[in-house]
Amino acid sequence: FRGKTELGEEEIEEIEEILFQSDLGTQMVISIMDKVRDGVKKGEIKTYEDLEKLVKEDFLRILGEKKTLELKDGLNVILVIGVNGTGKTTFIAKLSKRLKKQGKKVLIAAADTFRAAGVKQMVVWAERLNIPVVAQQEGADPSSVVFDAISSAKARGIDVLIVDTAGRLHTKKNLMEELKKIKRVIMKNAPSAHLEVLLTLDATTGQNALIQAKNFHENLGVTGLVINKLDSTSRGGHIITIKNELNIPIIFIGTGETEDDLEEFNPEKFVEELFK
Amino acid sequence: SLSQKLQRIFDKLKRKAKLTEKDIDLVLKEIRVALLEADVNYKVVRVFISRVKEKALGKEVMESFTPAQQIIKIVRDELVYLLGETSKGIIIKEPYPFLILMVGLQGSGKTTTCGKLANFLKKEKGKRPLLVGLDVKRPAASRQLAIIAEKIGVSYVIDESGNATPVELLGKALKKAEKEGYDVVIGDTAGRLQIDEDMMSELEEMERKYKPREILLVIDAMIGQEAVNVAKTFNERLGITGFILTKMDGDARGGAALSIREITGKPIKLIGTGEKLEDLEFFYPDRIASRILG
Ligand SMILES: Nc1nc2c(ncn2[C@@H]2O[C@H](COP(=O)(O)OP(=O)(O)OP(=O)(O)O)[C@@H](O)[C@H]2O)c(=O)[nH]1
Ligand SMILES: Nc1nc2c(ncn2[C@@H]2O[C@H](COP(=O)(O)OP(=O)(O)OP(=O)(O)O)[C@@H](O)[C@H]2O)c(=O)[nH]1
Ligand SMILES: [Mg+2]
Ligand SMILES: [Mg+2]
Repeated sequence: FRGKTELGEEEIEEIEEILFQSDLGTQMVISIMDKVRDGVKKGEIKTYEDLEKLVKEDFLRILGEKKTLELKDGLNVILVIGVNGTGKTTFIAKLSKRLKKQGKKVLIAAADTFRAAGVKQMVVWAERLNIPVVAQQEGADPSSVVFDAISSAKARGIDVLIVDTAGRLHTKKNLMEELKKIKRVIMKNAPSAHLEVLLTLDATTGQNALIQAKNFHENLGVTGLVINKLDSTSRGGHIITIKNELNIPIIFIGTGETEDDLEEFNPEKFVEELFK
Repeated sequence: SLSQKLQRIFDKLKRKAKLTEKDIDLVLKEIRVALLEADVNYKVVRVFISRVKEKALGKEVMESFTPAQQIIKIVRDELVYLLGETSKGIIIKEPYPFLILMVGLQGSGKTTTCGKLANFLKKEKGKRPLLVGLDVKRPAASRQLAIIAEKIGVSYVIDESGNATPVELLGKALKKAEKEGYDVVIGDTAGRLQIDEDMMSELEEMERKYKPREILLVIDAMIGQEAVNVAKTFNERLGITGFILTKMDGDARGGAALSIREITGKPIKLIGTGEKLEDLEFFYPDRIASRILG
């Protein structure tokens, strides 16, 4: 019944259902639905089309302009962090292929020295893509791997050093301290490098994504978000709430498991998909 | 907390002589928000609230001196009931080898959980497990399983040649298990989307050929609204025998537990509570109910 339909309670509940099921988050849906019911009562929203238009415009306003990854002259360091299994290692493979194709000299630091085959997984990807990688044995101090990688990056005139880290829950204080130490090592040994801290989020995650973003941001200062697994049936609506509350730009989305499944985040396209 | 919120509502209503259905609706609205904030699926919440409303309009609440406590009790009891029984884990019975397949979305924790389960069956149940690396796609997946297996002293089969299909590899592993007397075989499969036709067919082929006694769907506790569709599709296509909820050591409320139970009726058998191979626990519905209610 899409189109110039009269807006009854049934149509309003339908929109509420779509918004909830896209993982937008309870508070955001409640505040949108309050606006909607208010607009319908005042006669400002007459049809389902008016309604969809209002919500889409609100989302686009929140998401803002498309933002590309900022790279400067000299050494750029990209620290990739996030909860376990959110797609960090695979994202680094995708990003390094993209940057290499753009003519950048890329180096990868395989600093997940904790998880079984954490180093090996990153090394296999790097070898597949013919990109140099700095690694030590499993169980090594990740900060020491990062230190080595920075020395190597400076010596080789690397444009972009991408650092893979072990997955971790934001609730584990000692693991967040470990990340802070890694960041300090980068800032101390590459003080003039441009540093980006990218947080990976899983599109299938529910409202915990907002809590993850808040915690990682508080601890590390997140400069950009990467939303992976958007090829799943999940809509990833939580990023609208995250952008609204923390104003961190969404830079990339992951849409699959191969090295080519990386797209720059496009707000219009994302909002359209949310309503399909 | 939810009970504090409900108490505040009823305190305001205390001056009324009698509770009405409208008062109950106000309270139910608060409960609905709590469940949605816990990531319980929207449609599952609607069904749950209508069931609670029926009970809440009865005498125990409407004529109670402590209606807030009564409603909380109804909600908790209903939640615990729906979440299912306290699990006893995975019970391994003859005939051997007892085949277990671990399936689920990418990154949900399958490989780690295979290690945890093998460790549990060996140390607590005196079983002789054989781990099988059926993920031939993900870089270093076999290596990850091999390292885990060696850590816990369990035998394993992985693809050495680089050109075995997962189905063939499973067949090889089962032959080895029969020949060498392994009583349980745990197959670690590649992560996959429930909408990936080829990958789901691969699992269906394994299920058809080798009749696993357990097909466990591994679900990340922080999963959102799509938990319902993921669980429904895996169950419809494979006939899963139970769920394992991972990463419960985080602060996700875990409302997916209610959604997957409501949609499939299959039991939640185990809980993953960390990255170490000992971090596996039985499922206690009352603990999960408290967590979901916040
Ligand atoms: N469908 C899909 N799968 C993805 C995507 N990104 C990553 N994956 C898969 O998700 C799983 C986990 O990816 P990883 O790159 O290992 O994730 P991680 O964050 O490095 O994991 P940990 O290091 O263990 O914390 C793998 O099976 C990947 O192939 C994506 O955009 N779409
Ligand atoms: N904190 C925590 N982390 C877990 C738990 N279970 C698994 N992990 C972590 O989650 C990440 C993914 O685990 P894997 O076992 O590789 O997941 P998977 O399902 O096999 O991933 P794919 O094979 O790529 O689909 C790893 O970093 C694990 O250490 C858990 O219960 N708690
Ligand atoms: Mg990784
Ligand atoms: Mg795996």
